[in-house]
Amino acid sequence: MRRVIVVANQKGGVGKTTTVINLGASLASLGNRVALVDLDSQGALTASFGLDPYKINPSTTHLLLNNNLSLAHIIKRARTRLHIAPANSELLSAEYRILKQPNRTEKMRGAIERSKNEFDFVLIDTPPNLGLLTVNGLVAADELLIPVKTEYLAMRGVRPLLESVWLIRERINPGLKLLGVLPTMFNNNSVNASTVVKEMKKVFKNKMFHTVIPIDEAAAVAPAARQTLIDYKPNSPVARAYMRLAEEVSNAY
Amino acid sequence: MRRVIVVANQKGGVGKTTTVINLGASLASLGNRVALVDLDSQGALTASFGLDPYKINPSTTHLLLNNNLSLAHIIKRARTRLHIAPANSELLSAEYRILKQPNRTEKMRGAIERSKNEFDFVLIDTPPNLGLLTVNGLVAADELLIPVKTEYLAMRGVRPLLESVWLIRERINPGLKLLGVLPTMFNNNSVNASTVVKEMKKVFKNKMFHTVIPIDEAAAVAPAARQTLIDYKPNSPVARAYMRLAEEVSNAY
Ligand SMILES: Nc1ncnc2c1ncn2[C@@H]1O[C@H](COP(=O)(O)OP(=O)(O)OP(=O)(O)O)[C@@H](O)[C@H]1O
Ligand SMILES: Nc1ncnc2c1ncn2[C@@H]1O[C@H](COP(=O)(O)OP(=O)(O)OP(=O)(O)O)[C@@H](O)[C@H]1O
Ligand SMILES: [Mg+2]
Ligand SMILES: [Mg+2]
Repeated sequence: MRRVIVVANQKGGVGKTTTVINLGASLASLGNRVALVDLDSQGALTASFGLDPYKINPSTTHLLLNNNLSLAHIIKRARTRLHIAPANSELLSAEYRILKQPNRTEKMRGAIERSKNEFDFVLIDTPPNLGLLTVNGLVAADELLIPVKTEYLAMRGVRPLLESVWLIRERINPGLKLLGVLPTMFNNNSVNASTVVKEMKKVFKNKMFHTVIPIDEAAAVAPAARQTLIDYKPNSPVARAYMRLAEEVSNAY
Repeated sequence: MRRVIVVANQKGGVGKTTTVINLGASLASLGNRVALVDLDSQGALTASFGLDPYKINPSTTHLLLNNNLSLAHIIKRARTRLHIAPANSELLSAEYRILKQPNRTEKMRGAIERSKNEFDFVLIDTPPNLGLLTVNGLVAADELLIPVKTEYLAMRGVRPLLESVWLIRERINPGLKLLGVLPTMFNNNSVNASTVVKEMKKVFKNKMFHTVIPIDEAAAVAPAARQTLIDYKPNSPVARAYMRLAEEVSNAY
């Protein structure tokens, strides 16, 4: 059964891209065929696999501008069982170009549905806003994973996201479920961080993953070396946390 | 002489809002009259002063939708000599609504110019993208401050921003100067961070501020308490760094 998971949070720099890369790589290492889809015109996911978002062609831009393409038209193999549907910087203007089209929110859903059984997991990376690209991700997916930075005020950003999810469920994607809220960038040395995680647990209850992603430079250095954490430092606490997350995600359904 | 400074970097979570708040508060403590302008529909700047971006009315949305308003119509006093022009969450849809207007990139410039001599410094906070709201900020300003997180890959984001600045100078705001690049979230315990700062110095040379903003929980906790760093922990390293930045900025012109 193929699972399509969108990773979203309109707040910037909370670990969306890092989660797509490393949850994806961990799921692949467990034997799953995984596709990572980049819906961010800044293309950090794309660049972390050594592809240039200024030059890569074709890209998710084409899936947005057309009505009959599938992931297969643009996908590239990154690792064993790990594939990437890359973004191009033109994605930003593509968003404006399709504003008047009646099916503008369903472009990615169509492209992913047309790629039927090639993948066990499709993970979608989204930009830090609630614009049309993020909506395409929310409409294309069955499950939503929300990374939340473990610091004060991080939770205030979740509310507008959940309101968008509510609207999207009402109007266009009734099947969208909250897979879970993932605490990220947890600083073991900080008293505040533990307090924040306790607060998150009270608010999100069983919707919060057991896994907490720790802050660890390896997570920032790996993409600079075009590596996933599994390549770069598989025994680091952060790599092992993403492996535990992959097991939690696998067991969720 | 009034100075209008836009703080921009399309990468998420690099310290734009934290810089606008604390550079602004520091400039005010040095005796300047300061206006902080929120152009982010997520309204983190607005919320950090205890205003609710879901309810605040009027807001920068009105400055975008009209052609004859000024900051004075929406500004609120936050502290001595420190004022805020708040954002409303409707700013996101306002961006789409004005897409067809010929002067859509100059709305904020008009509103700020019409507020003539009330302020010594106007600091503009922008969202993590290069859309119309950020462009309004770049067109309204005379100076650009780019906060850059001190980690690998942080610099790859500066290029598309500088390309936009180039285009904007060519077409619509020839007066826009790069005030400086500000290294943020510097982790004293990290060898990588020092290497990254050296790299940034090579690339940006005299365009890099001498001030480096250190990573310090106080910066994340203060806004949760609706406080600036000057209120909350004026002797913390990060508060003192923002004071040094305020002196560097004051002496730049
Ligand atoms: N666990 C971690 N420990 C340390 N650094 C991290 C961790 N996770 C992510 N980072 C770093 O923090 C920065 C932000 O992370 P990331 O790019 O994944 O967030 P994002 O939500 O995708 O950001 P954006 O909103 O800009 O797309 C990145 O430079 C990344 O390398
Ligand atoms: N020097 C610092 N030390 C520790 N935490 C910091 C520091 N500066 C900012 N932060 C925290 O990091 C997060 C991101 O900072 P901030 O909101 O200022 O970035 P931003 O670039 O405005 O983000 P966005 O792109 O989402 O608008 C915030 O929660 C903030 O509290
Ligand atoms: Mg990202
Ligand atoms: Mg901000």
